[in-house]
Amino acid sequence: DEFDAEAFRDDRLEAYFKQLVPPGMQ
Amino acid sequence: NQMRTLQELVSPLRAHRLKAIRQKTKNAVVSILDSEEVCMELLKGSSVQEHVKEVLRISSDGSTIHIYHPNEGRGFPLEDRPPPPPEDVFVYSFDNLPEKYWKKYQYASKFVHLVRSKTPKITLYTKYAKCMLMENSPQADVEVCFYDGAKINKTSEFLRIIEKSGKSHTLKGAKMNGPSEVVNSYVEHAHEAHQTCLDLESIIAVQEERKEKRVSFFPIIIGRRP
Repeated sequence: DEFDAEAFRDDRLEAYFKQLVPPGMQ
Repeated sequence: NQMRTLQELVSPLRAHRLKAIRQKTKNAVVSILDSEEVCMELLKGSSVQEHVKEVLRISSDGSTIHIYHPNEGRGFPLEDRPPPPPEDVFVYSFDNLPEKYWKKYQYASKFVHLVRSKTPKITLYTKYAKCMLMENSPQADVEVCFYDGAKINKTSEFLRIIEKSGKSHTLKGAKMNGPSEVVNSYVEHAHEAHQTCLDLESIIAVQEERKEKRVSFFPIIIGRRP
């Protein structure tokens, strides 16, 4: 089935993205 | 029919400097490993005990693909890491990957592109904002978080502004002047910060090339919030 970026987007992935961001108003 | 190539569909993926992650969807698990390799595990069976029936292990520069079917195709129970490769592994290069694997390669590549678009490569603190140039070059995304709460997202297609009031505007294409003078000043600052990040990226990349040991200077944080 086609890749659907949204299919991957879940809280876990958002948390992973968040911890990549340096501090100072995430 | 004229021979199609994978290159026409997708360019080789690049997973350099991406932080390890393992993400599951209904019938596949895609991982970025600590080695920066990208792994696709294709699943079969009920959700009670899913089995990995096929593994594509792609090198971090996307050029080499190892494919294997654990347990002679009978599958291997899904665990928290890809099943170990057996002796007989098929090794393909990007250019000779059989067409039946192209969709899976594209899948892995799109996931990696999504992760690259959210992975900061350069973080620059200016007087007014934190500006992050992401890893998804060429034409990498930029996120500019102003200290007063406003935010600008720039991609190769559009520029989205969220004012501190929460009101948002999306500007497309070359027309990059916003609906008001105030918004334009934010856009102007975002362009300047973006350009500074690009200048720094190329200067640092030159120094990186000079080091014989392949150690990356990225991600890099420049300055701090005033």
